[in-house]
Amino acid sequence: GASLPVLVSALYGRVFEKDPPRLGQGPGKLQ
Amino acid sequence: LDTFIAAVYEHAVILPNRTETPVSKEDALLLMNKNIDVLENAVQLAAKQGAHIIVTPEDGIYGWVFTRETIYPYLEDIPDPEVNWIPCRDPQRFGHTPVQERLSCLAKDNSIYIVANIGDKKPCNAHDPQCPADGHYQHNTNVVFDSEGKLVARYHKYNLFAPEIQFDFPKDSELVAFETPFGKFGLFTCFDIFSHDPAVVVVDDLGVDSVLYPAAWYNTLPLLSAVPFHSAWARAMRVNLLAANTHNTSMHMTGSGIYAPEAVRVFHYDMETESGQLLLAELRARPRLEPTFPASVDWSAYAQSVKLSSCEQSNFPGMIYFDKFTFTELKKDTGNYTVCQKDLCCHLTYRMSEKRMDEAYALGVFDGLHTVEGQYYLQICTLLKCQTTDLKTCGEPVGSAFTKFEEFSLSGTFGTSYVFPQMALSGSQLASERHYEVSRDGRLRSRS
Repeated sequence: GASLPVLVSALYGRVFEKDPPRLGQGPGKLQ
Repeated sequence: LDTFIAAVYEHAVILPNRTETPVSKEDALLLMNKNIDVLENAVQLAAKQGAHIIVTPEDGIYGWVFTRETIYPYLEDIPDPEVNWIPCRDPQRFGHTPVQERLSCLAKDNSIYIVANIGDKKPCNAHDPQCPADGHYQHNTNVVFDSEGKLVARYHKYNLFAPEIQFDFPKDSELVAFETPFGKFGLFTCFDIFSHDPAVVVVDDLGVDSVLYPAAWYNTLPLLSAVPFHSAWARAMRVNLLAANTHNTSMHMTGSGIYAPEAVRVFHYDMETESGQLLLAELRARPRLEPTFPASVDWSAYAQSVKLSSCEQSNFPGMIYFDKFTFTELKKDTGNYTVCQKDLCCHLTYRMSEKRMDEAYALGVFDGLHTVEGQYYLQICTLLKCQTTDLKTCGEPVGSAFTKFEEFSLSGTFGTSYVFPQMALSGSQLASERHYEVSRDGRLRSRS
């Protein structure tokens, strides 16, 4: 096995059902 | 075709001068043609090397330095592909559309599919309650021309990035996919990759084999760098991802690649020069039919089965890109740690070659709503090097690491099946699949 100079290792989970109604927050939603 | 040659071009976009008032259509076209001249060389080079399709970056033809008013001269009316149009053959059919005509001729003359990102404008009127005051919609738009120059796909970016004030949101999320002799393709743009609609839906519901992904992504260490993030997405969604990023080192914009579900085929990361870069790689047209197709993963299986480490440890808070993490330090050269936040517990076992006194590492966990440049709910487990040995710097950007990990295994009690596994090594290099794997019970672990 190799020995690795790890900088960052991540499990990046997205819980879509907990998102607010709209992901993008551009001008259309800032009003 | 069982396989095809994919190409992506990382383009150092020639940006317009910042202006307060809109330039003339002629000046806008002049700037766009300068960029298309560069793209043309990449297209010809790719076609000579047998590429079937080439993806170019988001904002690759006019850049991103605009207000709503100053981008107007760069926009064209882009029709629905159902009109069955080859702009190279019939350039005046939808008004003055020189950019679409030139891209269509590029595709036709080089017999290659071209994916580009340009601006669409659509008139509207007072009958439409959402019609902007200036009487038209302006959309950030991906277009695809097939090898005969026909417009075969048009996608309006749904999840605009907050600074994209020059564009309007489309009314609804568009699911865009099209068939080719080398598999079914979906497409979306940059910030969309964080979303369920259309990014996950185009894979899970439309069953595409490959995704075309123009991006203008600036890297934000440690967790939001283009190459690790995009390759992790392709791995978790189990599709080919053809990611073409803009190149601009002053904005930390670099990181393109051609990613297969089971491995990175080729990637490019360059913070040293201002040059563009063409990448080519062979891909399986329908990866899910291949023996190498990765098995599905139950991301919480292992962590839910493991006995949480009971050893006394001092947790401490830290920030990663405005999110409040809970960390615990890796104090020795080998260990077994668990750290929890709300419903998520992250578990790490590891062995270092030696515990260096000049470097500090931490295990971090975040379970919450990210609310800065958009609002999306995250559950993250991460092993990372802190910027210095001061634990207050855990989560700050780091470029190099000398500590060697002989073994590690990272897992979490995730409440979602959408988990993207990242591994970045010293110098922002991507770890190779030879060195790590994702087990079916949800461990991101070194291959021993």
